[in-house]
Amino acid sequence: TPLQNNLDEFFALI
Amino acid sequence: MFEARLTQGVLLRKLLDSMKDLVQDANFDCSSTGFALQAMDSSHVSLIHMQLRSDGFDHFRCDRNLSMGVSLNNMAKILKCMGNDDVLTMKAEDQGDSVTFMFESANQERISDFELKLMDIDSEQLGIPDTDYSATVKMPSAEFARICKDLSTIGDTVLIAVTKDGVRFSTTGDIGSANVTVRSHSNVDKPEEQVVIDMQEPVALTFALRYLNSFAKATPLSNQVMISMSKELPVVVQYRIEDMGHISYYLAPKIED
Repeated sequence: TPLQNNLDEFFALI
Repeated sequence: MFEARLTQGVLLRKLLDSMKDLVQDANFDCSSTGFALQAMDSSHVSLIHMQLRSDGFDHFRCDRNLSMGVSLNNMAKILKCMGNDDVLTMKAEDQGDSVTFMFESANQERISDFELKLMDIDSEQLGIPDTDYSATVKMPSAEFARICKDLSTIGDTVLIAVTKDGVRFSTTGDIGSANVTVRSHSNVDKPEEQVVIDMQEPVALTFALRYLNSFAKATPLSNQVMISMSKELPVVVQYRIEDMGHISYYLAPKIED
């Protein structure tokens, strides 16, 4: 099964 | 003081219905530019970014920036009490702990107001970088909703592959597999039915269908949906709200183990 990425890996917290 | 009047009050109900399955509590940010919300689901896999511009409202006043924390489910429940043709007015004091929703029937014979208590919500604002996407597909929103629903009968994930000829949605599961290909086509008479593919390079990404089906709850807001993808980046599924703004959903892709 493919692993689910997390949005924190793409978008930085402001 | 925040005050916003929307002749098509039902629009806000549709918006709430398109968000409440993904996010429980969130802050609505009111400013002179408009009425906006940015929130992630609890697992940080998807993000909603909604924006209604102030000039899209019939009346909009926001003296100072205001963050209204609400339970989206409770707000949706209140908006269910609004008639389909009602005019909606939202009001909140700068330091208040509630927001009032006033519903006026089209003939002015019935006026009701519902007050919702506000909550303090710690929200994390994410910086979403501007991206030139490898491929953007515009297609009828109802068609996208149908594909996501149909493929869910077979599998949990969908591979979305864009080539210049079309966009292919594929899934596999225990009982079998399924593919739906949508080809680009224009329709001058019915622009809402056209499929437009703008592709710099082919791209194929895998996503959890559960989230895409939640995004499709926004279908009543727009005839068309825009799907933007780049290799190894979150997909953006955007519904434009005519003359007002948009609701955009970001979803992180799945990666092969």
